[in-house]
Amino acid sequence: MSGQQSIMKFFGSK
Amino acid sequence: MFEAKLTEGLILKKIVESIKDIVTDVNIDISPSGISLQAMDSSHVALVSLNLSMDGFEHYRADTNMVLGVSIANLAKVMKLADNNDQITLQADQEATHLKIIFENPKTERTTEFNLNLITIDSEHLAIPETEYSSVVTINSGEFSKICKELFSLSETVQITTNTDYVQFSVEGEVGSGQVRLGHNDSEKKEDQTILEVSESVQQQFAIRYLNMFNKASTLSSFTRLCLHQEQPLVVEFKIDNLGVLKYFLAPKISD
Repeated sequence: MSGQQSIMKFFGSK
Repeated sequence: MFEAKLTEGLILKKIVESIKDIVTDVNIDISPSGISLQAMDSSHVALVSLNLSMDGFEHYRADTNMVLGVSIANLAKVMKLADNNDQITLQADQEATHLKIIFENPKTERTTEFNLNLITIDSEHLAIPETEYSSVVTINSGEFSKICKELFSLSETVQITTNTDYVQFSVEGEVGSGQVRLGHNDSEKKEDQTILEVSESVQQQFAIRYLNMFNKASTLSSFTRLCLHQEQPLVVEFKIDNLGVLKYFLAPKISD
């Protein structure tokens, strides 16, 4: 998907 | 030992239906204060977060924290055994290998039991930062579902714009371009209300197909709350009366 960001970019690992 | 009985079992059935298209295998976290889960979709674009408080259950007992790994697809199949009027009880022993699910209908005296095998899931737990959302829109859940569904037939992507006067859902595709704009509406008829709480305007783009999947939860709540922040994923939130909240997080798209 072009331009789709990942949720992991915003939420770091615990 | 864990045991939780929900009088209105239909709610649990609806929750499973609302997440089964997004997540496959899920660790359910059991604690003495309630049940929660957090899971990403396979492409790591969306995240589901569910919190149910023990107060919403007719009976709730969890001696310690436990993690129950469950295939949501299989859980959904088991839930099909439940009648809409059934009460549902969940049971698991310490170090359990299965989750016992009991459906009971006090009127018809029918009881169904199923032991669902648990699985070991190596999933990453993400830390969701506390965010002060600069735009919060509360909208009738049926209306939001309809808007997303109809716009998806015109475009894959929706741009959501908020300001103090309105929230706007706009699309642009091969067919053409257009927008649905909803102004603040606190009419007496509660279901018609659209409440805008905007401290800072936001403009972001999202894949509509995810919104359509989230909207399966519209049967759980009369209203959908959209929480936006320019630098953060969208939160699509469904409050479950007296029991808890189901939240979906969706990462924005960036324009090419």
